Amino acid sequence: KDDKCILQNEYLRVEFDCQGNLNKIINLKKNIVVPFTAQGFYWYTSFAGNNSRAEFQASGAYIFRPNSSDPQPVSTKRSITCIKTATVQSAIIVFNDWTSQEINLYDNANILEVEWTVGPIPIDDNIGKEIILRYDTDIKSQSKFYTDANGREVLERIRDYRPTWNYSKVESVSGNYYPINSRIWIKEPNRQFTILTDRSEGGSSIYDGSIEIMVHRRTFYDDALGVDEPLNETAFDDGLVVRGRHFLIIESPASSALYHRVGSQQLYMHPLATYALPQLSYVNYS
Amino acid sequence: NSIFRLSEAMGVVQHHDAVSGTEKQEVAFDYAMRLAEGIDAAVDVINKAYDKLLPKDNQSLPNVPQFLCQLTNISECLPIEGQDRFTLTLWNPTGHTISHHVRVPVTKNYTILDSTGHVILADLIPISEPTKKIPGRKSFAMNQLIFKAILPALGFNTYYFEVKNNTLLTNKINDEQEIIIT
Repeated sequence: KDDKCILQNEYLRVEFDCQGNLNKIINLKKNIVVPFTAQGFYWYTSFAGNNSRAEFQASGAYIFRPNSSDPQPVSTKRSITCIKTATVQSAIIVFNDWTSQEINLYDNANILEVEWTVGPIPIDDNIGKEIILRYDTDIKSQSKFYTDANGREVLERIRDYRPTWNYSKVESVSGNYYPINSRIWIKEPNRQFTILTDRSEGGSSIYDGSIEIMVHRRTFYDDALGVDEPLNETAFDDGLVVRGRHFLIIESPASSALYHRVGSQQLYMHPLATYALPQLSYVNYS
Repeated sequence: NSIFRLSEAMGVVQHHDAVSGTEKQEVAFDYAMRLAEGIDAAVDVINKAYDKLLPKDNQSLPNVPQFLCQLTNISECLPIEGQDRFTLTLWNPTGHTISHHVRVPVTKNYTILDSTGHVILADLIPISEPTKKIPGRKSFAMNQLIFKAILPALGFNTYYFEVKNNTLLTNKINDEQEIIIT
């Protein structure tokens, strides 16, 4: 009934254009606006290599080694379905047969949920693919981003730099990838964009203002580091489907920790749901 | 020690290959088997705990076993599918009150009652097309109920689902809901 899909509660406003692109997220309480120049799924082509540990090592289980630093978008267009109820407002964005995301804003929530679904990754073209979900903003992050180490101390990462030795850039993408066990963020003096993950993933900030997180991969070659198998999941006919969630927080740097620490504890210690089938009416059951 | 099998499996899968999924395929299957067997064993502990936390006045009534639905992330919970009544109990392991949005995949429409008999306001929305198309999903649920649960610190709430009528739900949306498709 409207040209644009807008999700809004008392804390956040999330705007999409009619083509399903995430345009901006606004923290209404703090009046913080974060425009998105792009958001969606991309894939890197896995380097094929020659089954050695030397110069031509393949992208495999232990090694992420794309053959180009420019990931391809998984599709040139996407469809968006917007559903609004009293409890939740959702934008379901379908990129193609094997990638989609559902962006959910719950009532009273100050964190935006992105539930991503990827797979089975098609391999008919015999090209290994490493799928990322990328969030491109205008935040001037000055080559810096922050990731946690095993859910504990969050460390500052600087692109193409190591704090304890002189770093020579060889792999512009994988050389800047770090584990993301629970969270990653970028910031500038007045704005911080934080993503909480529901599982350990890998990711980076390859460009200022950008966060990318690898969510699925399917490769054809072993990287000669001992696994002796490609990450192909050939035991399943079409490969695996993976579904996970990212939680986005738009806040000031000074108050972001209040939200991502509380949010990550609620993710880790989430309620345990159990069901039962009592053959009793409510009156008797209660 | 009913949770030993799960705690042992959890110990095994702290290995970096298990965390990142870079193990051999046969090892991945073994990890999955260990975790599944551990979870199955640990459900007994959950039931024993709720036997103590949910005392009954009438001891002649049998205990109603609790079970997990581990595929609710793809909107699938086969044991409750088509049932006229079932309960959902949510345990809050944190030391403070929390609010939590719950999604329950359903094939019928239900009235949800809390432990004091109050009707819980819930939204019935369709399960997304990408979810329905996930290979291996066996559920016939086309809709899901979403509601907000308030859970006490280190405590639980039980929600009782009672079918509104016996007609199967179609993909019908409530009049109050707004849908935009582009």
